[in-house]
Amino acid sequence: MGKIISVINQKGGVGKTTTAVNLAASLSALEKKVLLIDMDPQGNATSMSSIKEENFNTIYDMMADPKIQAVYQTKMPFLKVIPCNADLTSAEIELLDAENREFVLKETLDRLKDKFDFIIIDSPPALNILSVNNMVASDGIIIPIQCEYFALEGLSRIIQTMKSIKNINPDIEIYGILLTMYDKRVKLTYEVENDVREHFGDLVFQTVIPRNVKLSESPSFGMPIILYDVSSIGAKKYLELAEEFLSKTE
Amino acid sequence: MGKIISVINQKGGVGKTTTAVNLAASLSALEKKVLLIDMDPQGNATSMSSIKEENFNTIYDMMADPKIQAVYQTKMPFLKVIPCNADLTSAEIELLDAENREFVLKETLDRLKDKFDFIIIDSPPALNILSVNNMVASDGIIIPIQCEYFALEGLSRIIQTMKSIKNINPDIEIYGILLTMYDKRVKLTYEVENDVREHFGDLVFQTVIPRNVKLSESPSFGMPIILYDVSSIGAKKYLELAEEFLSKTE
Ligand SMILES: Nc1ncnc2c1ncn2[C@@H]1O[C@H](COP(=O)(O)OP(=O)(O)OP(=O)(O)O)[C@@H](O)[C@H]1O
Ligand SMILES: Nc1ncnc2c1ncn2[C@@H]1O[C@H](COP(=O)(O)OP(=O)(O)OP(=O)(O)O)[C@@H](O)[C@H]1O
Ligand SMILES: [Mg+2]
Ligand SMILES: [Mg+2]
Repeated sequence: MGKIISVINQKGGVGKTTTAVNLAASLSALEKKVLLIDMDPQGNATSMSSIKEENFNTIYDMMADPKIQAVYQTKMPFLKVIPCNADLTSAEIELLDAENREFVLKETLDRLKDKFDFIIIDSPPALNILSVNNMVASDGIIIPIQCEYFALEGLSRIIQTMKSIKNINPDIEIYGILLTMYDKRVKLTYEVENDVREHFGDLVFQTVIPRNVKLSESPSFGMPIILYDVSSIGAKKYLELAEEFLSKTE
Repeated sequence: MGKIISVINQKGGVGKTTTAVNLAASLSALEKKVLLIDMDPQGNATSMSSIKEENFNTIYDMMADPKIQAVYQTKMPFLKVIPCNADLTSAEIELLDAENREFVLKETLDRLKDKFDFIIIDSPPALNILSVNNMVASDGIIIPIQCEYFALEGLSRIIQTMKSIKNINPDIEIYGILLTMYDKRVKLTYEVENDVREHFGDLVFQTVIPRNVKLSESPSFGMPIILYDVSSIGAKKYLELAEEFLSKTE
């Protein structure tokens, strides 16, 4: 049975999309069958997956009608994607009135779960009904955080929200906290890292993702870092993360 | 009559809070009477305003009951703040059912407008009912964008949303697009800058905010950059922005 993981943090710009896409791509490079799902109406993960089709169905369509097929092949053999677009914003309002509003995504993914080893879900920068759906559908969450002050402030809120989700999804756990955009030249980086490792111990991945310009360039070419520049430090670190992730979850 | 300005962009982590707080502080240093309003449930602008009171009323309280007073003095003589906390998340759901749901903030601010020269509003990383309230209440918007690919992708969406807000707030205009976290060493920075200046011309501020570690340190001390380190390049640039902003709006 495939494991479902949400990459989530309500703080904006901490590297959720970069982590969801590059972890999914790295796991698929290690020949795991991976499905990436874009549940952020900004559609950034979709634009990094370079789907060939001009018009495509989305996760929003699949949640509305289970018969619709929206799983697409990417340039990487073991990586498929379910895209999204701005229509997903309407789901935020529609889901609020739905009967089983927290479970809609979970029910959509139930029939896909055994076709993949891992399903990785990108989340919007919010703790709204979309991110709640992500967490209810997930076996675990990965929380990317920048080594900055606001990221630290927000960490306790996402962990509190996850604890309250445990009432409806008892199995959910934190697979890891990931330090991103790590800049060795900045003192604040070490202060935040020490704080986080002191409070959360083994929950924090040993692998740290450094600030690396190739990671910010790869989205303009619509591809994960491993296809854009496999020799870059960004590609090496996301591959290392995938290996550490496998050692923690298998 | 005071001008109301929303700092807004649904893309996360582009420098909305950093810009709202430091523009407000810089304008107040130029002896303009300024009110900063935190309309993001993360409460980052609130934590940068170091309010002395332990328990304080919030913008959420004021929107629910106009008799409630929630304007607080900051450490800067000409700068006041209306804080927020995570309760504002409930406003997202409650506002959806309200009669005049887009106008609630505008009605709350009508009686404050003539007490200040400028009212600056920080927004959440979303195009939801809170950011719609911000735009309906505003005379103009400032759009911070990082010089990165995803920021460019999101720019057309915020401009489209503003155009649709013009149906209910005909006066709203773009006061400026601000390039933030500008890093001269990165080629992508120039590519994005050229793209934005080519498309939007004079709408783009001449002043550019460079990546400056003092700007990321000041939030941990709960103060704007002008109080944390007035000699830093970050403080100089936000002061320059305030002067350019005044020359454009007065
Ligand atoms: N390690 C890194 N080094 C350099 N740039 C990075 C790194 N990680 C992410 N970026 C860039 O930083 C920006 C923010 O990252 P990203 O969009 O992945 O964050 P996010 O949390 O998904 O944002 P949002 O909250 O808007 O969804 C992007 O432009 C991305 O290309
Ligand atoms: N010019 C800059 N140089 C260095 N760091 C910066 C700069 N501007 C902002 N930062 C830092 O980058 C992070 C993101 O900035 P900020 O929180 O202001 O963005 P935001 O758009 O308000 O994020 P959100 O979408 O979560 O509301 C913060 O940790 C902030 O301290
Ligand atoms: Mg994202
Ligand atoms: Mg902010």
